Amino acid sequence: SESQYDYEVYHSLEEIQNWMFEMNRSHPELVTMLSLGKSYEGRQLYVLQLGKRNLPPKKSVWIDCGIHAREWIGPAFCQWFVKEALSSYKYDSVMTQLLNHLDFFIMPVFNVDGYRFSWNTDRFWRKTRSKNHKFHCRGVDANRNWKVKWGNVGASSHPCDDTYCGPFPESEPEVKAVAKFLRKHKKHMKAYISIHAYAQMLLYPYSYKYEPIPNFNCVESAAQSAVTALYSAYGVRYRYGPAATTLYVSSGSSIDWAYRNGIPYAFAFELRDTGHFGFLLPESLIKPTCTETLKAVKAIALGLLKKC
Amino acid sequence: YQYNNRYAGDQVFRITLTNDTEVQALKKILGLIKVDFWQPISASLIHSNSTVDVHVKRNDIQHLHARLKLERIKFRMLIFDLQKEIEKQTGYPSSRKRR
Repeated sequence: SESQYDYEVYHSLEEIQNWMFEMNRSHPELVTMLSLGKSYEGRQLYVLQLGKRNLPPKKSVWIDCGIHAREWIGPAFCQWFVKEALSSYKYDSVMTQLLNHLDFFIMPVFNVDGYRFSWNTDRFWRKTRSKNHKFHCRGVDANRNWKVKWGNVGASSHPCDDTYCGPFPESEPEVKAVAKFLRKHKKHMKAYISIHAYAQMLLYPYSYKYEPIPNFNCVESAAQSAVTALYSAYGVRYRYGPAATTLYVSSGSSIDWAYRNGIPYAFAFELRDTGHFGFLLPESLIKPTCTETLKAVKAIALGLLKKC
Repeated sequence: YQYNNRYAGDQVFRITLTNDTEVQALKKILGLIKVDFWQPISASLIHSNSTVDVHVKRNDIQHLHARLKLERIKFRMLIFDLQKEIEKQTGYPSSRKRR
């Protein structure tokens, strides 16, 4: 049950999905569970919609976790966000304001097949689990598969590479399903946030080119307030800026696609750490990492309610 | 053991590059030894004045060690035994039950 669920440990895909059903069952006033479709291996792509039920449709925020299978702290954060949002509604004025005026769409595990494979077979699997009929290697980098400058710099066209962009844009059913959902909700979707690890950075478009985005000032100030909020928790410093200059140039990324498809604020978090544990962030660090990241996400969401 | 102990003895190297000569040398070395890139995500993204984290299988450790030494490229061990670190990360199911 909800009270026994331990948010300070990593959970298997099955545990996470059961937890989503439980959140949907026990919070009907704030939670709706959706399925966007099925993964390559036929697993459901579940999303939780959080927010007070009221009409007309509200501004929306999308948060996906676990695009890269081995980055387990992502799904842990998505679950942490839901838990904090629901438990602090009506007790924390900011979260109450956010849930009253925004809808949050939370996807705890984007790459469901990859996560399961990383949990059971190869801890350091990154890609999806799609098959390639010409090569024995499996999987596409789901963060190189979006239809924006697809198959270009920073992506590989070789199926055995970890940055393989896929045979064509949105070839991965997981990417296609999320892209379709975001296109459908485009009118109200004001922020896209994707949770990754490890580098301790907050990145925004563009990834595929060095040119600044048109609303650079607003996005930069949102990023600055986010990393300031994050720092306030435990004094952990995050670098922030355009992905191309702050991390590296890459094409076909989800934040560039979201931005080019009309979502004015698109961010990718690279959570802890900077290499000490890398993908193997211990469970003892789930709480501080998620606590500080929640502060950053709330800062970004609050910014959407103000004019920039 | 988790994952059938497949990561026992594997290590994660952190290699520090200070100039383009070292970048080229490392790209050449890593072209010969199959490693799993942790950061950055591929050899094409390696550049000077940066660090490169790579997961090296236990049978390749001596070879990579020797080649880095030969090229005088600075490196240190981030994770000495990957299997141990994996066990520590989530603890084996029995410990979870205990929790």
